[in-house]
Amino acid sequence: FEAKWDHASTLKKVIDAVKDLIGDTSWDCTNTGMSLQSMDSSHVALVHVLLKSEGFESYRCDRNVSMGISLNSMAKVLKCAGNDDSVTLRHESESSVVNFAFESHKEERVSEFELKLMNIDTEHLGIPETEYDSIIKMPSADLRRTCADLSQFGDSVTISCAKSDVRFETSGDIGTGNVRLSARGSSDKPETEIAIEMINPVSLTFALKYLNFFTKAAPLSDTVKLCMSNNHPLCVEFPMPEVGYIRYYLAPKIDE
Amino acid sequence: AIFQKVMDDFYVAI
Repeated sequence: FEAKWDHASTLKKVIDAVKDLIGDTSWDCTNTGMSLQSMDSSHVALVHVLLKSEGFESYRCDRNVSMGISLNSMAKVLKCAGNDDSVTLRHESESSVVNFAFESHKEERVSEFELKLMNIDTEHLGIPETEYDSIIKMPSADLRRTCADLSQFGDSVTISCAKSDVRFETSGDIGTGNVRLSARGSSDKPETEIAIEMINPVSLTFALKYLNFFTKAAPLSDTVKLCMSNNHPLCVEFPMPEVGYIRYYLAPKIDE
Repeated sequence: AIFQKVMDDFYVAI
């Protein structure tokens, strides 16, 4: 297996966006790309990352391989790469390590690191295809700000989606807060658009702590998609055009 | 425990 990115910045951001939620995980490498799927330790959230082979500078995977890696260790290794350095990952069949090589574009500095792989029991679990009742596309910075603002007032947020607006509400010891975002089109700047596709109205409550973890992916994508169905996990997708995506799933709070 | 059940039911064995 050998994969090369032209710039380390994307991989650094991907790892930063998921490492606080999941610790040790397996990267599954096939000829179509690298992916990981992992639940957080409390089984409330699920992370799915896909990095497509066409998003790499060069990519080769002769035999499918599952590499067990501590994401904190991977973040440490990637700290040694400059944002504009190229990154090459190499793993040979049956080897217990993965190699990282960072090269500056003027080629005057090359650094190499070897990370020990871990044995991780991988369960063969899958994410079902779901038809959602409401899908909201919005700027990722808006979601990040909304979750950060409401976190000052409460631990959880109720997201209610109607035909032309979406409302985020919270309440806590010091008071209450809500943010309403109305659908708006923008043909010249699609990344600032707020689009709502509503088949059925949805209202769900989630722990803000997790949503704040998810919005760490905002630097990777100008837009985010919230897909919701009543009593069903929320899907928060950060698309990375031509590269892949990060999808987070979060179980709703259900009244006992 | 309830969240866990929702997520465990969603994320199923294949």
